[in-house]
Amino acid sequence: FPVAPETEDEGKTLQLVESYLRNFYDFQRDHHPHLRSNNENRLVEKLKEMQAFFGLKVTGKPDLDTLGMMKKPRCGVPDIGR
Amino acid sequence: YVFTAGNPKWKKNNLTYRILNYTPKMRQADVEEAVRKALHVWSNVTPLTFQRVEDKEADIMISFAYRDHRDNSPFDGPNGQLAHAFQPGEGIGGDVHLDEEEAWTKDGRGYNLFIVIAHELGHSLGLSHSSDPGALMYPAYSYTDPKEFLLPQDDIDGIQAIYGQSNAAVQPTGPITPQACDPNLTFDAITTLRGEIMFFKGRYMLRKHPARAETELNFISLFWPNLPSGIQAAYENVERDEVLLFKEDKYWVLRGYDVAPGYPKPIYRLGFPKTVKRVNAAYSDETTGKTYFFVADRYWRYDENKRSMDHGYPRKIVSDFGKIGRVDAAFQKDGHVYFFHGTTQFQFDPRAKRIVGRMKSISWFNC
Repeated sequence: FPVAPETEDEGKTLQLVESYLRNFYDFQRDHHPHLRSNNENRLVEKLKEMQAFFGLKVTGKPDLDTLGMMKKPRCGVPDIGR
Repeated sequence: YVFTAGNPKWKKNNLTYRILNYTPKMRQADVEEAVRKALHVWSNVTPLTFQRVEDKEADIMISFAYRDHRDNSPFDGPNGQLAHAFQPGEGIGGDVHLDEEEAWTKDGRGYNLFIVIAHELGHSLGLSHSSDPGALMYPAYSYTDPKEFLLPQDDIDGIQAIYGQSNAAVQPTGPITPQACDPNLTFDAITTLRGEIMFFKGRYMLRKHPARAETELNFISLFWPNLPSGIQAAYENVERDEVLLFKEDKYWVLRGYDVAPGYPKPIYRLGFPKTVKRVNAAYSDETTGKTYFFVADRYWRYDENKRSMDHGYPRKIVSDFGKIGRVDAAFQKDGHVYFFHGTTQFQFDPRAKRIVGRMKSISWFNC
């Protein structure tokens, strides 16, 4: 069945968020599927770190302002870590 | 500002650089000028010097690269990641890589090469990303006219903390990013714009939307790359859906959100005498169609329908508005006029013709 647009958007959003946090905030995905809640917690923590860095509202959620910032062209050097 | 983890720095002040290749999107001379200007941004505030070398290894190797270029950090095509650089050190240390697939330019179109290289050189010298939105080392790209570029104070403080001050007799200083809740914040100009309020300060604009609690800080150039920084006066003609912006003896018109073609024009077109060199503040009364221009201790009144100055002006500000002093900025909202003088704001009732309130300049920002 065709994927409902909202679900597709969610997928894209998650992909954007994960790759941004992986590139610039040292987010490491845990490759044990059964530890899903772990992953989500870590993602939320990293998202909060990114929101705090940019002075955005720290919600731990990919809200509009946060996604807007993630879509801005930027430097490839990570914001934290080496 | 933030140092790169481990505080890496060059152990010498006289560094070398080399341009390994060029982008076909710019003339070679323009690329070289952008590099030279970017290096000068940092040498101007530190004891560092940069000498160009050819045909041999330099401390800072500058190159344009495409996707995977064997440094474990592949580029991602147009937009997204524009460039990256490596911290001070041997080999790849200090090197700057620019994504060849970006639209590199020497002006406000695409991505300005000078701005991006100046940022990456900050990494080459040991700085990491700053969370100050006005800093050059802020991670997101933002355009500033290179002719107007000044290294912000946050970056000066950072690089001097690593390499010390410049050898110049007078230490260069840079712009500081305005903080909405800074009690000492003053404004260059203020205008309404389709229900929002725009507060202009240097190269920044603080934007206040009535439905949002936060105040948004942006570079003026983000919305209007062709406008200068340091706007001195502004007002909205609600009926015509226009905002007029003034700097020195010129003015621009925004129609909706876009700078109208054919501007700037001399302010004398509006009827100012040649003795007037700049406008300090302005507001337009939507009900009467009259616009008030404040210059030093006097003001002019302009009829928006006749499109000419009313006779009998200028008049003394104090005689008609009371003791509000020189006006830095003014705007009208919900029937009241708000005059800003330094960190003081006066609320003026144009019907009663008297001051009815006095607040701090930052009262609009929910501090």
